[in-house]
Amino acid sequence: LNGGTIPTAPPSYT
Amino acid sequence: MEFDCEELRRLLAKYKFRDLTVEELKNVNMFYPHFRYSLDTYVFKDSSQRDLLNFTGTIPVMYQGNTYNIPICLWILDSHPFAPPICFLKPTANMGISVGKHVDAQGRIYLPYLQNWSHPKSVIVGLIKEMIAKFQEELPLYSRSSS
Repeated sequence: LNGGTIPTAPPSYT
Repeated sequence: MEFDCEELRRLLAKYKFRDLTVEELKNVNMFYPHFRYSLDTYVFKDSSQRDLLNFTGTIPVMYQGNTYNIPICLWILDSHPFAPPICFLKPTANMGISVGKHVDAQGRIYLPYLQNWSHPKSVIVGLIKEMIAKFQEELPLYSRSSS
């Protein structure tokens, strides 16, 4: 792996 | 990781404008050094297939005071830079797609920058900058809460 950033996303709001 | 120009030139052997494409990808790599490049088969809507270079990675999108790393995949057509890249979100298993103005249910990304693509003014770095700006207005992915 070439040290890429980890995917993240905000939590959904119900 | 060091950008491998020779490897890229080899992957892009069948591209009509290989040198132009390699130069541009070197520039993309300066701004976004964590993208990974590979040659894979892309299946078009008409079921035709072509081996195309794609690069996957994340782009930083600020939202409500936090920065999120939104995973994307850009496919570079073999007529690049005279055709726009085909862009997709690459949600992980615990992410959902928020369908909206710029994203469809399959995660395909639509942007004015892509619609108005024209060489030489349109470049991948500019495309990514617009992607970030639009995603900051309307986040395309959300994290599913774990059960």
